[in-house]
Amino acid sequence: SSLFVYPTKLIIKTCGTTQLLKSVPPLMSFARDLGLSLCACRYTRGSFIFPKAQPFPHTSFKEEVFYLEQNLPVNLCYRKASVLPSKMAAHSWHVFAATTDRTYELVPVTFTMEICMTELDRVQARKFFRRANDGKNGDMAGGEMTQLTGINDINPSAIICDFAFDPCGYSMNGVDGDRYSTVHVTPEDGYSYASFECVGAIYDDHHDNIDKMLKKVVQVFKPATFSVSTTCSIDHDVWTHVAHAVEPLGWKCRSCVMDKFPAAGSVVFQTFTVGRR
Amino acid sequence: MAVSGFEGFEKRLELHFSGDDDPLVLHMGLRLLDFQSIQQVLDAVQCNVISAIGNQYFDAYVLSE
Repeated sequence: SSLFVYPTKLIIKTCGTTQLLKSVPPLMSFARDLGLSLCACRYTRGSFIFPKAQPFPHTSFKEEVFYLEQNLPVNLCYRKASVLPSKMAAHSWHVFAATTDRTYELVPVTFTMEICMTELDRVQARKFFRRANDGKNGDMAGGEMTQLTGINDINPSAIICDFAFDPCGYSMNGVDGDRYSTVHVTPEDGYSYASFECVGAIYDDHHDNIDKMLKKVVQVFKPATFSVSTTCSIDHDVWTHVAHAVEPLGWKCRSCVMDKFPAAGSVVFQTFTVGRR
Repeated sequence: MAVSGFEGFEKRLELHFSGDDDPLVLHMGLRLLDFQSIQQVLDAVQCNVISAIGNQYFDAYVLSE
Protein backbone atom coordinates (compact mmCIF):
# COMPACT_ATOMS: atom_id res chain seq x y z
CA SER A 1 0.00 0.00 0.00
CA SER A 2 1.12 3.57 -0.62
CA LEU A 3 0.43 7.14 0.40
CA PHE A 4 1.54 10.19 -1.58
CA VAL A 5 1.23 13.63 -0.05
CA TYR A 6 1.53 16.76 -2.19
CA PRO A 7 0.81 20.29 -0.91
CA THR A 8 -2.80 20.23 -2.17
CA LYS A 9 -3.26 16.62 -3.27
CA LEU A 10 -3.19 13.28 -1.51
CA ILE A 11 -3.32 9.78 -2.98
CA ILE A 12 -3.78 6.73 -0.82
CA LYS A 13 -3.91 3.22 -2.23
CA THR A 14 -4.40 0.21 0.02
CA CYS A 15 -5.02 -3.50 -0.51
CA GLY A 16 -6.13 -6.42 1.65
CA THR A 17 -9.04 -5.76 3.97
CA THR A 18 -8.09 -2.18 4.78
CA GLN A 19 -10.92 0.30 5.33
CA LEU A 20 -9.59 2.99 3.01
CA LEU A 21 -12.66 5.20 2.90
CA LYS A 22 -12.54 5.65 6.65
CA SER A 23 -9.59 7.95 6.00
CA VAL A 24 -11.88 10.60 4.50
CA PRO A 25 -13.30 12.16 7.69
CA PRO A 26 -9.94 12.54 9.55
CA LEU A 27 -8.17 13.76 6.40
CA MET A 28 -10.76 16.48 5.86
CA SER A 29 -10.48 17.47 9.49
CA PHE A 30 -6.67 17.71 9.49
CA ALA A 31 -6.72 19.56 6.16
CA ARG A 32 -9.25 22.04 7.54
CA ASP A 33 -6.85 22.76 10.41
CA LEU A 34 -4.26 23.71 7.77
CA GLY A 35 -6.66 26.08 6.01
CA LEU A 36 -7.42 23.65 3.19
CA SER A 37 -10.82 22.54 1.97
CA LEU A 38 -11.69 19.56 -0.18
CA CYS A 39 -12.52 20.44 -3.79
CA ALA A 40 -12.32 17.12 -5.64
CA CYS A 41 -12.40 13.43 -4.82
CA ARG A 42 -11.84 10.32 -6.91
CA TYR A 43 -12.20 6.75 -5.70
CA THR A 44 -11.31 3.81 -7.96
CA ARG A 45 -10.85 0.09 -7.68
CA GLY A 46 -11.00 -3.11 -9.68
CA SER A 47 -13.12 -6.15 -8.83
CA PHE A 48 -12.07 -7.81 -5.61
CA ILE A 49 -10.90 -11.44 -5.82
CA PHE A 50 -12.44 -12.10 -2.40
CA PRO A 51 -15.33 -9.62 -2.13
CA LYS A 52 -16.96 -11.40 0.80
CA ALA A 53 -13.83 -10.80 2.92
CA GLN A 54 -14.16 -7.01 2.65
CA PRO A 55 -15.31 -5.11 5.74
CA PHE A 56 -17.63 -2.09 5.88
CA PRO A 57 -17.75 0.22 3.99
CA HIS A 58 -16.21 -1.91 1.24
CA THR A 59 -18.83 -4.66 1.26
CA SER A 60 -20.11 -3.50 -2.15
CA PHE A 61 -19.57 -0.59 -4.50
CA LYS A 62 -23.06 0.65 -3.63
CA GLU A 63 -22.05 0.74 0.03
CA GLU A 64 -18.79 2.52 -0.78
CA VAL A 65 -20.60 5.18 -2.80
CA PHE A 66 -23.17 5.61 -0.03
CA TYR A 67 -20.37 6.07 2.52
CA LEU A 68 -18.67 8.69 0.35
CA GLU A 69 -21.97 10.49 -0.30
CA GLN A 70 -22.53 10.67 3.46
CA ASN A 71 -19.02 11.85 4.34
CA LEU A 72 -18.11 14.33 1.62
CA PRO A 73 -19.01 18.00 2.05
CA VAL A 74 -22.27 19.01 0.37
CA ASN A 75 -20.46 21.51 -1.83
CA LEU A 76 -18.88 18.62 -3.74
CA CYS A 77 -22.19 18.50 -5.55
CA TYR A 78 -21.09 17.32 -9.00
CA ARG A 79 -20.93 13.59 -8.40
CA LYS A 80 -20.91 10.45 -10.48
CA ALA A 81 -20.47 6.75 -9.75
CA SER A 82 -20.16 4.14 -12.45
CA VAL A 83 -18.89 0.62 -13.04
CA LEU A 84 -17.00 0.20 -16.29
CA PRO A 85 -17.51 -3.37 -17.51
CA SER A 86 -15.29 -5.68 -19.51
CA LYS A 87 -15.87 -8.93 -21.37
CA MET A 88 -14.65 -10.77 -18.27
CA ALA A 89 -17.21 -10.72 -15.48
CA ALA A 90 -14.46 -10.72 -12.83
CA HIS A 91 -12.82 -7.60 -14.24
CA SER A 92 -14.67 -4.32 -14.01
CA TRP A 93 -13.57 -0.87 -12.97
CA HIS A 94 -15.38 1.03 -10.23
CA VAL A 95 -15.18 4.81 -10.29
CA PHE A 96 -16.66 7.49 -8.05
CA ALA A 97 -15.79 11.15 -8.60
CA ALA A 98 -17.03 14.34 -7.04
CA THR A 99 -16.11 18.00 -7.29
CA THR A 100 -17.20 21.44 -6.22
CA ASP A 101 -16.83 22.83 -9.69
CA ARG A 102 -17.85 21.09 -12.89
CA THR A 103 -15.14 22.96 -14.77
CA TYR A 104 -12.42 21.98 -12.27
CA GLU A 105 -9.30 21.15 -14.24
CA LEU A 106 -6.05 19.58 -13.23
CA VAL A 107 -3.16 21.81 -14.22
CA PRO A 108 -0.88 20.80 -15.82
CA VAL A 109 -2.99 18.33 -17.77
CA THR A 110 -2.04 14.95 -16.38
CA PHE A 111 -2.98 11.33 -16.80
CA THR A 112 -2.95 8.50 -14.33
CA MET A 113 -2.39 4.93 -15.47
CA GLU A 114 -3.44 2.10 -13.17
CA ILE A 115 -2.47 -1.42 -14.24
CA CYS A 116 -3.89 -4.46 -12.41
CA MET A 117 -2.29 -7.77 -13.31
CA THR A 118 -3.48 -11.26 -12.33
CA GLU A 119 -2.26 -14.83 -12.89
CA LEU A 120 1.38 -13.79 -12.85
CA ASP A 121 3.98 -16.00 -14.47
CA ARG A 122 5.11 -18.44 -11.77
CA VAL A 123 8.81 -17.97 -12.41
CA GLN A 124 8.44 -14.21 -12.16
CA ALA A 125 6.18 -14.43 -9.09
CA ARG A 126 8.70 -16.63 -7.28
CA LYS A 127 11.13 -13.69 -7.25
CA PHE A 128 8.84 -11.95 -4.76
CA PHE A 129 9.26 -14.66 -2.10
CA ARG A 130 11.98 -14.24 0.49
CA ARG A 131 14.30 -17.03 1.46
CA ALA A 132 13.61 -18.32 4.98
CA ASN A 133 15.91 -16.79 7.60
CA ASP A 134 17.61 -14.56 5.05
CA GLY A 135 18.81 -12.30 7.86
CA LYS A 136 17.69 -9.18 6.03
CA ASN A 137 15.22 -6.50 6.99
CA GLY A 138 12.34 -5.55 4.69
CA ASP A 139 14.22 -2.63 3.13
CA MET A 140 17.27 -4.72 2.26
CA ALA A 141 15.22 -7.60 0.90
CA GLY A 142 13.05 -5.13 -1.04
CA GLY A 143 16.11 -3.57 -2.64
CA GLU A 144 17.25 -6.99 -3.79
CA MET A 145 13.84 -7.78 -5.32
CA THR A 146 13.85 -4.45 -7.13
CA GLN A 147 17.15 -5.32 -8.78
CA LEU A 148 16.44 -9.00 -9.37
CA THR A 149 13.11 -8.40 -11.08
CA GLY A 150 14.15 -5.40 -13.16
CA ILE A 151 11.64 -3.07 -11.49
CA ASN A 152 14.48 -0.56 -11.15
CA ASP A 153 14.62 -0.44 -14.94
CA ILE A 154 10.94 0.55 -15.45
CA ASN A 155 11.89 4.18 -14.84
CA PRO A 156 15.67 4.35 -14.41
CA SER A 157 15.56 7.99 -13.35
CA ALA A 158 13.24 7.35 -10.39
CA ILE A 159 14.48 7.19 -6.81
CA ILE A 160 13.00 4.02 -5.36
CA CYS A 161 11.76 3.25 -1.87
CA ASP A 162 11.02 -0.47 -1.64
CA PHE A 163 10.03 -3.08 0.91
CA ALA A 164 9.79 -6.88 0.86
CA PHE A 165 7.26 -8.49 3.17
CA ASP A 166 7.89 -11.74 5.04
CA PRO A 167 7.43 -14.41 3.75
CA CYS A 168 6.40 -12.84 0.44
CA GLY A 169 5.02 -9.71 -1.19
CA TYR A 170 6.55 -6.47 -2.26
CA SER A 171 5.79 -2.74 -2.39
CA MET A 172 7.70 0.12 -3.90
CA ASN A 173 7.26 3.83 -4.52
CA GLY A 174 9.19 5.63 -7.23
CA VAL A 175 9.90 9.35 -7.02
CA ASP A 176 10.90 11.20 -10.17
CA GLY A 177 10.62 14.98 -9.78
CA ASP A 178 6.94 15.71 -9.18
CA ARG A 179 5.84 12.30 -10.54
CA TYR A 180 5.28 9.17 -8.54
CA SER A 181 5.05 5.55 -9.58
CA THR A 182 4.18 2.55 -7.46
CA VAL A 183 4.29 -1.24 -7.62
CA HIS A 184 2.59 -3.73 -5.31
CA VAL A 185 2.86 -7.50 -5.58
CA THR A 186 0.99 -10.42 -4.02
CA PRO A 187 2.80 -13.42 -5.53
CA GLU A 188 0.98 -16.40 -4.01
CA ASP A 189 -0.18 -18.91 -6.59
CA GLY A 190 -3.95 -19.05 -6.99
CA TYR A 191 -4.47 -15.35 -6.34
CA SER A 192 -1.27 -13.78 -7.62
CA TYR A 193 -1.60 -10.09 -8.35
CA ALA A 194 0.60 -7.13 -9.18
CA SER A 195 -0.20 -3.51 -9.78
CA PHE A 196 1.67 -0.66 -11.36
CA GLU A 197 0.56 2.95 -11.29
CA CYS A 198 2.16 6.10 -12.63
CA VAL A 199 1.32 9.66 -13.55
CA GLY A 200 2.39 11.66 -16.55
CA ALA A 201 1.66 14.88 -18.38
CA ILE A 202 0.14 14.56 -21.83
CA TYR A 203 2.18 17.40 -23.26
CA ASP A 204 5.42 15.62 -22.39
CA ASP A 205 7.42 14.83 -25.47
CA HIS A 206 8.03 11.36 -24.12
CA HIS A 207 5.34 9.13 -25.58
CA ASP A 208 7.99 6.62 -26.65
CA ASN A 209 8.84 6.41 -22.97
CA ILE A 210 5.27 5.38 -22.13
CA ASP A 211 5.50 2.53 -24.63
CA LYS A 212 8.86 1.41 -23.24
CA MET A 213 7.61 1.65 -19.68
CA LEU A 214 4.49 -0.43 -20.41
CA LYS A 215 6.55 -3.10 -22.15
CA LYS A 216 8.87 -3.33 -19.14
CA VAL A 217 5.98 -3.53 -16.66
CA VAL A 218 4.25 -6.46 -18.35
CA GLN A 219 7.55 -8.26 -18.89
CA VAL A 220 8.42 -8.05 -15.19
CA PHE A 221 5.23 -9.93 -14.27
CA LYS A 222 4.08 -11.67 -17.49
CA PRO A 223 0.44 -11.78 -16.33
CA ALA A 224 -2.14 -13.97 -18.06
CA THR A 225 -4.66 -11.15 -17.66
CA PHE A 226 -4.40 -7.47 -16.92
CA SER A 227 -6.44 -4.31 -17.04
CA VAL A 228 -5.34 -0.75 -17.63
CA SER A 229 -7.33 2.23 -16.49
CA THR A 230 -6.19 5.54 -17.94
CA THR A 231 -7.64 8.67 -16.41
CA CYS A 232 -7.00 11.90 -18.26
CA SER A 233 -8.38 15.31 -17.50
CA ILE A 234 -9.01 16.04 -21.16
CA ASP A 235 -9.85 13.87 -24.16
CA HIS A 236 -6.53 12.51 -25.31
CA ASP A 237 -5.31 9.35 -26.99
CA VAL A 238 -2.69 8.45 -24.36
CA TRP A 239 -4.62 5.22 -23.71
CA THR A 240 -3.92 4.03 -27.27
CA HIS A 241 -0.27 3.53 -26.30
CA VAL A 242 -1.19 0.52 -24.18
CA ALA A 243 -2.25 -1.80 -27.00
CA HIS A 244 0.51 -0.41 -29.19
CA ALA A 245 3.08 -1.37 -26.57
CA VAL A 246 1.84 -4.75 -25.37
CA GLU A 247 0.20 -6.41 -28.39
CA PRO A 248 3.53 -7.08 -30.15
CA LEU A 249 4.59 -8.91 -26.96
CA GLY A 250 1.67 -11.33 -27.14
CA TRP A 251 -1.16 -9.75 -25.16
CA LYS A 252 -4.40 -8.95 -26.92
CA CYS A 253 -6.91 -6.23 -26.09
CA ARG A 254 -10.24 -7.91 -25.22
CA SER A 255 -12.33 -4.90 -24.28
CA CYS A 256 -12.18 -1.13 -24.11
CA VAL A 257 -14.77 1.18 -22.58
CA MET A 258 -14.72 4.90 -21.80
CA ASP A 259 -16.73 7.13 -19.49
CA LYS A 260 -16.46 10.70 -18.24
CA PHE A 261 -16.43 11.89 -14.66
CA PRO A 262 -16.53 15.28 -12.94
CA ALA A 263 -13.04 16.50 -11.95
CA ALA A 264 -11.46 13.31 -13.29
CA GLY A 265 -12.12 13.72 -16.99
CA SER A 266 -12.21 10.66 -19.18
CA VAL A 267 -11.53 7.19 -17.85
CA VAL A 268 -10.62 4.51 -20.39
CA PHE A 269 -10.71 0.93 -19.11
CA GLN A 270 -9.02 -1.75 -21.20
CA THR A 271 -8.52 -5.45 -20.54
CA PHE A 272 -5.88 -7.70 -22.04
CA THR A 273 -5.24 -11.44 -22.01
CA VAL A 274 -2.22 -13.34 -23.16
CA GLY A 275 -2.41 -14.82 -26.63
CA ARG A 276 1.07 -16.18 -27.06
CA ARG A 277 4.35 -15.71 -25.23
CA MET B 1 -15.91 -24.27 0.30
CA ALA B 2 -14.66 -20.85 -0.68
CA VAL B 3 -10.90 -20.46 -0.34
CA SER B 4 -9.78 -17.02 0.75
CA GLY B 5 -6.33 -15.51 0.32
CA PHE B 6 -4.81 -12.08 0.46
CA GLU B 7 -6.74 -9.48 -1.54
CA GLY B 8 -4.31 -7.85 -3.94
CA PHE B 9 -6.69 -5.49 -5.69
CA GLU B 10 -6.27 -2.04 -4.19
CA LYS B 11 -8.72 0.64 -3.30
CA ARG B 12 -7.45 4.05 -4.43
CA LEU B 13 -8.51 7.45 -3.18
CA GLU B 14 -7.34 10.77 -4.57
CA LEU B 15 -8.29 13.99 -2.82
CA HIS B 16 -7.64 17.53 -4.04
CA PHE B 17 -7.73 20.51 -1.72
CA SER B 18 -7.69 24.25 -2.20
CA GLY B 19 -6.40 26.76 0.28
CA ASP B 20 -6.24 30.45 0.94
CA ASP B 21 -3.46 32.64 -0.41
CA ASP B 22 -1.17 32.02 2.54
CA PRO B 23 2.19 31.32 0.85
CA LEU B 24 2.99 28.68 3.45
CA VAL B 25 -0.23 26.80 2.70
CA LEU B 26 0.38 27.11 -1.02
CA HIS B 27 3.96 25.99 -0.64
CA MET B 28 3.59 23.07 1.70
CA GLY B 29 -0.11 22.58 2.48
CA LEU B 30 -0.82 18.96 3.37
CA ARG B 31 2.90 18.28 3.70
CA LEU B 32 2.73 20.19 6.97
CA LEU B 33 0.73 17.34 8.48
CA ASP B 34 2.81 15.88 11.28
CA PHE B 35 3.52 12.17 11.46
CA GLN B 36 1.11 11.71 14.35
CA SER B 37 -1.76 13.05 12.25
CA ILE B 38 -0.81 10.82 9.33
CA GLN B 39 -0.71 7.82 11.65
CA GLN B 40 -4.15 8.76 13.01
CA VAL B 41 -5.51 8.69 9.46
CA LEU B 42 -3.81 5.35 8.83
CA ASP B 43 -5.21 3.95 12.08
CA ALA B 44 -8.68 4.50 10.62
CA VAL B 45 -7.63 2.61 7.49
CA GLN B 46 -5.86 -0.06 9.56
CA CYS B 47 -2.33 0.20 8.24
CA ASN B 48 1.00 1.78 9.17
CA VAL B 49 3.95 3.53 7.59
CA ILE B 50 6.85 1.13 7.02
CA SER B 51 9.09 3.24 4.80
CA ALA B 52 9.20 6.82 3.55
CA ILE B 53 10.91 9.03 1.02
CA GLY B 54 10.37 12.60 -0.14
CA ASN B 55 11.68 15.36 -2.33
CA GLN B 56 10.90 19.03 -2.91
CA TYR B 57 7.54 18.16 -4.52
CA PHE B 58 5.93 15.45 -2.41
CA ASP B 59 6.28 12.78 0.25
CA ALA B 60 5.83 9.08 -0.50
CA TYR B 61 5.10 6.44 2.11
CA VAL B 62 5.13 2.66 1.75
CA LEU B 63 2.40 1.26 3.98
CA SER B 64 1.85 -2.09 5.64
CA GLU B 65 -0.72 -4.48 4.06
